[in-house]
Amino acid sequence: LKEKHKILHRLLQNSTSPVEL
Amino acid sequence: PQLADQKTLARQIYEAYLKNFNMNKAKARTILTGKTSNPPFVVHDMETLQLAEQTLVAKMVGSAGALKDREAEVRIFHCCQCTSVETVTELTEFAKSVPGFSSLDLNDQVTLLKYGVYEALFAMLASSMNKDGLLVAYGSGFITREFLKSLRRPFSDMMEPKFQFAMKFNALELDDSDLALFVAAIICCGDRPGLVNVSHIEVMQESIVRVLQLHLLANHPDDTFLFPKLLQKLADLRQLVTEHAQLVQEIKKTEDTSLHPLLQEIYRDMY
Repeated sequence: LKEKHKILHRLLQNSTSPVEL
Repeated sequence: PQLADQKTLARQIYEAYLKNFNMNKAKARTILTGKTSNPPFVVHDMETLQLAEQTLVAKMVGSAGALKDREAEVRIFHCCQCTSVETVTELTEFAKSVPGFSSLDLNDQVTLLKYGVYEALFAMLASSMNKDGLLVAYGSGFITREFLKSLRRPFSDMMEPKFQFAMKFNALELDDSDLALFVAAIICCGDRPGLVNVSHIEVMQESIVRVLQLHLLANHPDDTFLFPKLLQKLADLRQLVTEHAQLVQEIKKTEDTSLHPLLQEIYRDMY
């Protein structure tokens, strides 16, 4: 599941990495 | 001692809500009722949309320039996506601040967000809506419901169901302290598909729902049926998201538009 949701996973683990809009 | 714990949980969740969401109901109502010195710029036709894009949206979405030659519907759809991505990011931070969430299995955290973020997003979107339109661009703009309805299909079908939900939801007159607990209850939901450790989540869900019930009784003593009414709204939101996901899939298939990778992740194999 984590593999299919890499961005969500990243957001959960690291609050400082911004999501490119 | 149990009551003290419940009050602490309610306070922690409310503080996380105020800290993590850029817009909240109190702010939105101040703007919507004209109690600010800077009223929002009203977008009600193609001309005012273009004006707004040159000022408000350019500030909000750096990449909007790449879409300047595309039709209005596609540009608006892109803006909706940007706002959604930002809210999903805020919701993730909010969820992490809910006591117990971060100690859940990481796969379950992903699942709870995948299924919960759009329900939470549409519940909170109601705060920025009135019967005539919707606050956008951090409250600096207001796009009218009629203008959104006048777009070509399928884009015109995007927002009207959210307005219909919002009018009924806003009639419950929740404030931000109620909404904070309601959003936490949406996210910590034990019956999402594919959860690994259901019992762990159910324990969290039970304590949040109990706190929500007690909070509503204290905060709305005249509306004794508010809690069951809100439980019904959870089911309505699930239906709203299902229909929204279907519409997005249709747009993706039939229109030449891109979907943000984060939103693709959420929609993929959702329902």
